Amino acid sequence: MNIFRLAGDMTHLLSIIVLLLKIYATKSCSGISLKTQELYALVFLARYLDLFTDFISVYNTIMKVVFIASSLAIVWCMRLHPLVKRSYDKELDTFRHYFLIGGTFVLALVLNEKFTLQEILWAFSIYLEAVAILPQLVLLQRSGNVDNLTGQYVFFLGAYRAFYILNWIYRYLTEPRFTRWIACVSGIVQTGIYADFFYYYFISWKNNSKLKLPA
Amino acid sequence: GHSSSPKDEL
Repeated sequence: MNIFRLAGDMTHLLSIIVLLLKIYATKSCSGISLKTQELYALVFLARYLDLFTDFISVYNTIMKVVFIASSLAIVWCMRLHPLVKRSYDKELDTFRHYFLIGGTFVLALVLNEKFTLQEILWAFSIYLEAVAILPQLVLLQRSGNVDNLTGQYVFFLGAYRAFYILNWIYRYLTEPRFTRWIACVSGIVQTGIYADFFYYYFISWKNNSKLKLPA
Repeated sequence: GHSSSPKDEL
């Protein structure tokens, strides 16, 4: 574990806490893409299959349980909670995310570290995570003004993988044969997808104005 | 065959 990876995991945890806070405090999920939340639940389920078979550390196990439980709880909340589900922007959240699932799964069949179910699902979860934010970014562009908590949620979500890139650079420099091409390349693409959001988020912060993404 | 990388990251 290094400071970059710890910062990344804590930022990721913070993004989930901000999202839970937004939904719990406002009893609303307006501006949140259910499709992105479903993709994240799939990412964690596909990636943490080794939860019960490979023990890495107490920290690793606890974080995996927290990520799986929170992502499923958010999907449940947006689909079934009587009060919250009414505020879901169903007509705005129209990104065809099944193409993202299919495309990344095929890519994982072709590009993986080993042709085993667990490795294919791990690569699938890495590729899917890279594009999972797309329905959310599209929804933000369509819904015009973005409420603060939603903006912070997306910002921390993008920032966490940027910390992981620093972690991979650090591990590459300090560990003799450290190479994680699938995670590294996918992580760079993932962080790149947030580039325009980061730009508009910075502008809104500098001008102290409401975050607005151009349609 | 070659072993895959250890999945020690979240």
